[in-house]
Amino acid sequence: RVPGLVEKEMAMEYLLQYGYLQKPLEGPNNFKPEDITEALRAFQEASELPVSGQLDDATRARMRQPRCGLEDPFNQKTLK
Amino acid sequence: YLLLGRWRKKHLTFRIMNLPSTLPPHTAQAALHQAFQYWSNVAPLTFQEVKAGRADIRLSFHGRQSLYCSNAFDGPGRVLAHADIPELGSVHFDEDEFWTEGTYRGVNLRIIAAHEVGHALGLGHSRYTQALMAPVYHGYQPHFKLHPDDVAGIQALYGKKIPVIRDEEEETEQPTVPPVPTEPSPMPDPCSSELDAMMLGPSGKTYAFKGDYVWTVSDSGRGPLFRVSALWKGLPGNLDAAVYSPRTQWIYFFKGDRVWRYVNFRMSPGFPKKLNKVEPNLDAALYWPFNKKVFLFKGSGYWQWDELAHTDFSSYPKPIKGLFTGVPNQPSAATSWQDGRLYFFKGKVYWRLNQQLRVEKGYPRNIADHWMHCHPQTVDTTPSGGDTTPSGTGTILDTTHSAIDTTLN
Repeated sequence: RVPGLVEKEMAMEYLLQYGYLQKPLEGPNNFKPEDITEALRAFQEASELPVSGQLDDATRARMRQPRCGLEDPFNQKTLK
Repeated sequence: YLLLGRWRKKHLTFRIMNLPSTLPPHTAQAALHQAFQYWSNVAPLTFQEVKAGRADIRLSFHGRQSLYCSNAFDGPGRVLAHADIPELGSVHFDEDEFWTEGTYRGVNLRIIAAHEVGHALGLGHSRYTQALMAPVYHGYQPHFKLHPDDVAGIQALYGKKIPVIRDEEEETEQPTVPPVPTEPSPMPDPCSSELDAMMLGPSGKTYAFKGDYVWTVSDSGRGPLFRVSALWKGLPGNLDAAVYSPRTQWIYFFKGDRVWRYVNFRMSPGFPKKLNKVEPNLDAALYWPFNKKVFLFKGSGYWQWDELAHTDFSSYPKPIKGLFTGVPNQPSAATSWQDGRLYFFKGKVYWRLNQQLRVEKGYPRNIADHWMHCHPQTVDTTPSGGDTTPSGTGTILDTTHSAIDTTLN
């Protein structure tokens, strides 16, 4: 599998696990691109990274940092 | 900060279920204890460790598998720990992490534990990336302390900690004098010695102090003698008075013009301090549960002290006889007891006071017989729990004591 795809999946998993992406109540996990962009932006802003909405190196590196297992309340939409 | 919940009480018990293999047990325990202390330093919360049975907050380590947690960990790195919000109390650490203390290597247990305890107390993740409650671990910090946002969050949940009001000079005061090297005193005989101090301590143990030694007393007998400094490191012998306050969990020891303060057997930072509002060389001290105040005694006078509020001592000392009817001046020791009564000791005898602070009929009685189990006695047949008034036959074992183990753990 293309490494980029694996990394993209891991990033999605991270955004889901920590409350940046909201699992859609119905249907499979195919998210709208704008939801993913918004989730990435929320994560980048909370992590004091450049807010690009893209899965760039800095964002991937931050997602690999050791952390607490509880969710983050930083995406206002999913928090609600 | 984000508030996720709160406990309806402010005195919480905690239990350490197991420890990581990468740290000496006492280091790991000290790190976990300190994790609670960060929070109790800034909020009116008190934490008490229990070694068995139920506890409000339960700390444990597990790995990829766990019988009691559906949230498996992921091996070294990434997720370090997780916790439930109030009032659930579970706090779990990934046992596969390299838990350390005092080094930049590995993962600092004390800081992660403080974070997870923050969750267990009701805090969510903070947006301040430098805050303890930020989601990402920023590594070991030798001079770690809570971020203002952490403090604001916990105080939003439980209020501000009422500072123990001390004079300015006291506040800035460092321990004034090095511990005085005391001449090792001979081992006392609990059956014939006049007590220096008596204290109903944490978890209901009664401690008797004489010279350099301390022992416990209970219904089932006397415990072994220990050197005071072996239990309370840094504390001299030949104390004037000792008192434990269940209200603050603090133990105070008085000697000469100084006061020491401990939580269990650990000295509070900045102690010993100089006594400057009450006279030095006190005779005795006790905590009265009915008004939650500490009473200090010297000569014919007493001081009443509220540990958590500013006390105006200008009208003290007041005459002991004005409040404690029938009690002699210059008691050598005093304590309150689980039966709600007060006990004063002097020489070889003691007085018991009822809840109206009046000495009861049939007192004084002999300390050696009723407290120190020194002489064979025919236990009185008076039904236990009744008010054991002296009877013609035999000596009555004072039934006010509850059965507690006599050895110090």
